[in-house]
Amino acid sequence: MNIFRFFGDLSHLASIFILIHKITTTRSCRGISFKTQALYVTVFVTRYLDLFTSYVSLYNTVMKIFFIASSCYILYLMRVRYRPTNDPSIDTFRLEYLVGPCVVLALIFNYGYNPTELLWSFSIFLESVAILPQLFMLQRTGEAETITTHYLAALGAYRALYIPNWIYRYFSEGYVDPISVTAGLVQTGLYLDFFYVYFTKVLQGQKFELPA
Amino acid sequence: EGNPVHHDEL
Repeated sequence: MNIFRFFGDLSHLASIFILIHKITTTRSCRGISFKTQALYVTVFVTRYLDLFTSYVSLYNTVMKIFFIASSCYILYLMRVRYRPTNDPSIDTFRLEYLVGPCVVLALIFNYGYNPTELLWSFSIFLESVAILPQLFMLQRTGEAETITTHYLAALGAYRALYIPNWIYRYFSEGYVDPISVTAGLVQTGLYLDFFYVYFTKVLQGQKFELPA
Repeated sequence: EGNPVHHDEL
């Protein structure tokens, strides 16, 4: 554990709390992609199956359980409690375009041909693109509530902080995980456009609006 | 044989 990873994880936690806060206080999941949230549940469940087989630390176990539970709770909020505020007609990204390639990539790039490793690898690739339906929705509507942009910024910061974490681990432990690093770089790259608008508009007190 | 990478990250 190093400060980059620790603050990355904290940022990830913060993003989830911001999202739950947004949905419950506005009593609406408007502007949030159900598909992205469903992908995160898939990511966490497939990756953290090792909860039952390998123990890393109490921190690791508690975080894994939290991520699975909170992501399921968000789906519940969107699908049941605030269902009328969820508009599927603008959440139109085709999931098969994401899931299919991730299955193929996991079969090619993995650390072992067994169910746990294949699912782990699949979850890493899927996480790297899981935000796309959300970003696509943002692009389509051309605007977002400020709270939603804070959610995305915290999520992007979590990914960005994992990069110095890998650099640090390479020098301090000689540890390199090429699958995580490659997928992580792609994932962080997807946020660059968003971050540009977030820094130049939202943090200057303006509304998040994309140029027409 | 063993995993070249031990998954300790979240």
